[in-house]
Amino acid sequence: SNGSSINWPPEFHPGVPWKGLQNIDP
Amino acid sequence: QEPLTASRLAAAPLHEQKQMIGERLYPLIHDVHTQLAGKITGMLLEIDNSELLLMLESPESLHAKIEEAVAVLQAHQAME
Repeated sequence: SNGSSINWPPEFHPGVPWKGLQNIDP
Repeated sequence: QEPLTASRLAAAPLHEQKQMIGERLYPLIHDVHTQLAGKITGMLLEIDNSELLLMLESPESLHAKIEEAVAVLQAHQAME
């Protein structure tokens, strides 16, 4: 592992802004 | 709770669309995989919104995708 994929996937939790959105709409 | 339709979704800003879908998906996934629900929902949200809407309407395709996501997640974790 190069360490870049450790945080994948960006977890979703109800009521919390999804971090995966940073890749879609920065 | 009203169904999430393509038109309701399209009316929302792009950054809110995934959030809206996630809020619907999460409880369905949580019923099947309580511990992994957050990760699986995050993975499925990477799919196109149009396909996600179809999955919300079709429990069979949703469950198929959930199992697919779990397999990918386990393979990913095995590599870490």
